[in-house]
Amino acid sequence: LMPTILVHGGAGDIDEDMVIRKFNGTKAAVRQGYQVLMDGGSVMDAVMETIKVLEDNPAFNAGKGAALTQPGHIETDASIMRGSDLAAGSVASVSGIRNPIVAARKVLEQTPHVQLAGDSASNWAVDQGCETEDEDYFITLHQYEYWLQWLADHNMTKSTSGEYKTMNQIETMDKWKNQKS
Amino acid sequence: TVGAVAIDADGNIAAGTSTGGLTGKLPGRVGDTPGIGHGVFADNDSVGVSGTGVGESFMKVGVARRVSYLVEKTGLSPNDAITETLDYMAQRVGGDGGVIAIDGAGNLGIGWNSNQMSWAYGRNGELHYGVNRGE
Repeated sequence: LMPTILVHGGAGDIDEDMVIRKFNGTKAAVRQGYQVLMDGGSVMDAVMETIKVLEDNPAFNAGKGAALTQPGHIETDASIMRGSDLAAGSVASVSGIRNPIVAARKVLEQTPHVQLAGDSASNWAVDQGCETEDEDYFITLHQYEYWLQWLADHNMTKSTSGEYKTMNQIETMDKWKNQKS
Repeated sequence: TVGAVAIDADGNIAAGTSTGGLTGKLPGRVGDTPGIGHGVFADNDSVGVSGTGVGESFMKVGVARRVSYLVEKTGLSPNDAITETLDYMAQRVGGDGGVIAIDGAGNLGIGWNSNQMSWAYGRNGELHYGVNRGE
């Protein structure tokens, strides 16, 4: 068998100006993963190092460059699985973790569980030594513009509490707030 | 979403997927990526799989596990298994996306039913990549 690393960088409609960035990003990731295999690293090492390159590249929707939630924050998911023994690890809705794939692998290797989620998962990953970044690190202009467009498309606006809601939701909230009973 | 699948000279397979999800998703929304059997799967006896696309659709169909089942039990190539799975997903629940896979014999599968998917692979010292059909 010839050692092989295969990657994807997301599907959908890829903007013309993004195509070159995606080409360069996936090629860089493959080179990294292939080198790990050639140097005798495990397939788990190859997959993790490959995905780290993609997570650090703002052209991809993972890690730096992740999509924004409705309120304008970053929540990321990642998973990894080992085919020799079906071991699996994943994290869901984590914030501030630079490379969620590293956290997923730590779940696989250091817990009896398959998935950790939310703030607890983020805090656990920090305790395990995962690298962290402020939220600003993750938010790219590209994704910010996507988010602004999404808000406009969904007729969302900022409520007095600072959350983004539809006008209908805000009117409903105001109605409830004004009820005295 | 990004993903990777690797196989070594001994037939060991691993797969991983990582994502920022959907723009405008509700806080706490979890897609297929961290779902074992949905957005990722790896078994030396069948395939390693990583997916990207509409996570809710991938979860309903169990895309990664379905691809692996088709390879393992029906003998389909990874490419054909991906095509059949994405067709099934589109027919049953809608949604689009793409999948990459490597089986235990080292056969590659790269497929998508969206307009484009960026992919690349390295093997035998060569690098191949593309984003549109036919590349």
